[in-house]
Amino acid sequence: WSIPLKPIFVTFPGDTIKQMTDMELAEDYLKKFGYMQTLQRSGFQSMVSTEKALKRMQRQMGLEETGQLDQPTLDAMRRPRCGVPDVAN
Amino acid sequence: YKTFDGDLKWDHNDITYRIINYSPDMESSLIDDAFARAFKVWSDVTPLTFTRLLDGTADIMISFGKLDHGDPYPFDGKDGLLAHAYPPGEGLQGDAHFDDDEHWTLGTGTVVKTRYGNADGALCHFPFIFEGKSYTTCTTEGRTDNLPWCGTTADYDKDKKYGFCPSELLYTFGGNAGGAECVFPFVFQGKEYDSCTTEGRSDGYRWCATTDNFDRDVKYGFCPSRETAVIGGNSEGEPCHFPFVFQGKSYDSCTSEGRGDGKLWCSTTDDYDDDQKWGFCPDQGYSLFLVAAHEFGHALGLDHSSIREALMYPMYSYVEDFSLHEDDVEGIQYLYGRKTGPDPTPPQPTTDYPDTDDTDATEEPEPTEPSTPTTTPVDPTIDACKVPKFDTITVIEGELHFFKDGHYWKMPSKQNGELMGPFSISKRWPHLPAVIDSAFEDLLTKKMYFFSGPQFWVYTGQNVHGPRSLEKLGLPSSVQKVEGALQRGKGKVLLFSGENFWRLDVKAQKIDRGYPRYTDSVFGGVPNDAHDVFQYKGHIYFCRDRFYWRMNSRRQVDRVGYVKYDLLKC
Repeated sequence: WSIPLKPIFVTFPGDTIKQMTDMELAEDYLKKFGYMQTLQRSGFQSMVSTEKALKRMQRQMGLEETGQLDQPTLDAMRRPRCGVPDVAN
Repeated sequence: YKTFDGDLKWDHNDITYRIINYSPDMESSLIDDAFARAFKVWSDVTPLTFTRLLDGTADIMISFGKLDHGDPYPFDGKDGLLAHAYPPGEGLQGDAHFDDDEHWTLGTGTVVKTRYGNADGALCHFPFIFEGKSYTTCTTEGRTDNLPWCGTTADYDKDKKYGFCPSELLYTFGGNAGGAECVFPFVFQGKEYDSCTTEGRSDGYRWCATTDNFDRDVKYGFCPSRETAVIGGNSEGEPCHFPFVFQGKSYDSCTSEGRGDGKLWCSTTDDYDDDQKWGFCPDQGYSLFLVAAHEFGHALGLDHSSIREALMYPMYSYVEDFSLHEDDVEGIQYLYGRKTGPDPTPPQPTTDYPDTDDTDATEEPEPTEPSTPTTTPVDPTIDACKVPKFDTITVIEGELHFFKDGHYWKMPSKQNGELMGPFSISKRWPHLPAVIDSAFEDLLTKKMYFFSGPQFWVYTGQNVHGPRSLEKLGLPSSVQKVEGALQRGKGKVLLFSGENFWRLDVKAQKIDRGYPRYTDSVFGGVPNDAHDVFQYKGHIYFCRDRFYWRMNSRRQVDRVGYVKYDLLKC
């Protein structure tokens, strides 16, 4: 019988790449590129819901606007990109 | 397309840029070229011009950095964020930063530009055959000095073309040692080092001393990356060690085991479990040209586009034959308008220009009296303004002379002087061939030296010596022509060929010790394949095609312009 191998992840010394869960990755991405936080005209900050932020990100990236953290969205978040936010703060 | 809030843009069209530092991933000339091409993407469709400054403050300051690199937006290690740039404005605004934890290439794997050897700085050709064996990386095989080399054609055995690969044993970049090679071992803070180190630095860059004692001499440079070097991790610059042991299992190639992100890594010692030394394996890398073109779009005022094929789309993807998307063109032209004025004059077919075979002196309507050998134009319809590229430009008796295919013109030194000529070379210097690669007037003796191919001639008035071979001056036989000559004080002249230059002691007729040297190690910021080099009115000019790079006495490029408009006054 073949027993599925459980992958072993190790912490590599000096690794600057943070190992994150999908949800952590998404939240970090949405915040970093301006989808999650928007500055209201009145001057106070309000948090946009994750679903709204995801939809906004999906629209910008030309993905299907599901508002869900689906695989195409995660794949897009993992792609190398420019560090300039997509939504200006 | 989208612009930044308030349509931020530059209030002038002559934009300046400065490259603050370099990545160890690519030879500096390749980086210069990638940035220049990236700017050209935008200058091709707008009235903008881009001029490179070598010091001072430029509109667009370009730098490489890792993680926290001095602004509020740190990078994140390999992959993820590649670069960022700020919209137009003062200070940090307009600047572009590139993450040096990335592997910077031209998009299709490590680009290895060679030095020395016999291939004139050509890129390595991988794979190449050496003694019947195929090599996909640089090798030290066949050498006893441990210097890595590569073939620059597919078959070294057949073509014998080779060059040396980046190595700290050959050169360094940046620092304060003028590109000298590392000296191992060297002492730093009382400790001895046998290889490049990141000790003493917070930016993660590998460096070495270029004397045996840094504490005493404070001479250092940064180590270029070898093409087999791992990226990031804790062994940056070291090659993978195969096989290596990880969690008790032996690996013969890079693996993603142990990582959740699928990235390939390797150990740089034989046992990761014992030594914990590792790094990411070299990959295709990111095209510096494409990323720079995108970032410069930001620096000019464009925000991210939502069109996937546009350059200003936020995600990176490699395209081989890049052309600017309509959306990007519309965006940048919304800010700066279309390109105005005529395009630069395209190179004229050489048939416009009489061949030397057609300019038989006996058929030309010019006087032949020896007393007036120089001053009567042969054919005023031959227009210097239509010459796309001169054979050589030099100063004779204080006047700028332009040589091309058996003819020459001269520009009187007085202000508003008009170009005179063309004159026939064979009338004034009867023993010279039609094509002159280089010429200079010895300031002490007023002798004229002319170079053409592997030969040179020396004229004293109407008396001539030559032709003699370049080897008589002490130049190696591999030098097939001298492309530029630069007076350095009385009795010394720098002779340029390919990417190198030599210093000639004119009186002794010998090349000084310590030469050749790399042109770009002494004259930074000028093309290293300039075909004319000369000194005029206190400036040094390097010409390539129809352009010149002018360098001041502090060796700063202070102007780049057209030979046609600025020197010929067309």
